[in-house]
Amino acid sequence: QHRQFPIIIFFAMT
Amino acid sequence: MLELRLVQGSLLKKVVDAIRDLVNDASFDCSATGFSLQAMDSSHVALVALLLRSEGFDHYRCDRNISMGMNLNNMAKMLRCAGNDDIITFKGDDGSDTVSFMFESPTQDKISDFEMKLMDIDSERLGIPEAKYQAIVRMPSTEFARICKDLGSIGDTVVISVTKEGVKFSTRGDIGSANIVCRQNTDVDKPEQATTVEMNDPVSLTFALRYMNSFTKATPLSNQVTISLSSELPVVVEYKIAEMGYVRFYLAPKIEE
Repeated sequence: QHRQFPIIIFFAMT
Repeated sequence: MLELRLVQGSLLKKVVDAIRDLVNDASFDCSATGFSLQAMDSSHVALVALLLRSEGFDHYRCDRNISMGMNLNNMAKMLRCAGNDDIITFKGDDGSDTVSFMFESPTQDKISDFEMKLMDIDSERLGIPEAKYQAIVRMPSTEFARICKDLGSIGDTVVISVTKEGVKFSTRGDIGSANIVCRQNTDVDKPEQATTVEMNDPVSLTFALRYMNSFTKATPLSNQVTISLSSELPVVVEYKIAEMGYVRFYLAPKIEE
């Protein structure tokens, strides 16, 4: 089972 | 005051067509460095980053940093009215709620002016850290587009695996499965036909094909595409824009639970 995470999980908010 | 003139106006059309499938509204930022954009798709799974450097324009005037919210479909409607060989000048004023496009035919016998309404957009900017990727694949952009289209008719996700053998694109669906392997190939007539695989470590990641197919709308911008992969990091699919900059698409991988 694969789950799609939002890209914000990988990058920080600036 | 903002004034950008681009002799190769068709480039602006291609840029807008490259990203409007993914993003509806975006905030364009203009500074001394250039004309840029960063925007996420509505599901916040993919991100697009565009840079058109100021040096790439035939005339570039930007008195102070300015952000302009634009609807990309409306922008495409306006740009569609420009001829393919037209020179495009883009103008904006501080505090104005519109921008204008001027199209000049190469022989200067037709000059058109279009005014477009701006939009209020809450733009969230993400900081993208520098990463050292486990594998970097460079291949003809048309080949990558063909692979994504072909696999998209069979499955919903693509597994991209890089080994010393080359890069493998795999999918699986109700009707069956498919594997496409591209080996490194630099023995070609033209450099843009080459496929190169730079691998530090083998890597295998799963992505939604819907987004990959959307990224390939940028194919007319560049003969080559660069795909950078690292475990559990978003893939970067980059189309370089000659002498001007790039369009980069970032897509979060699907992670096994």
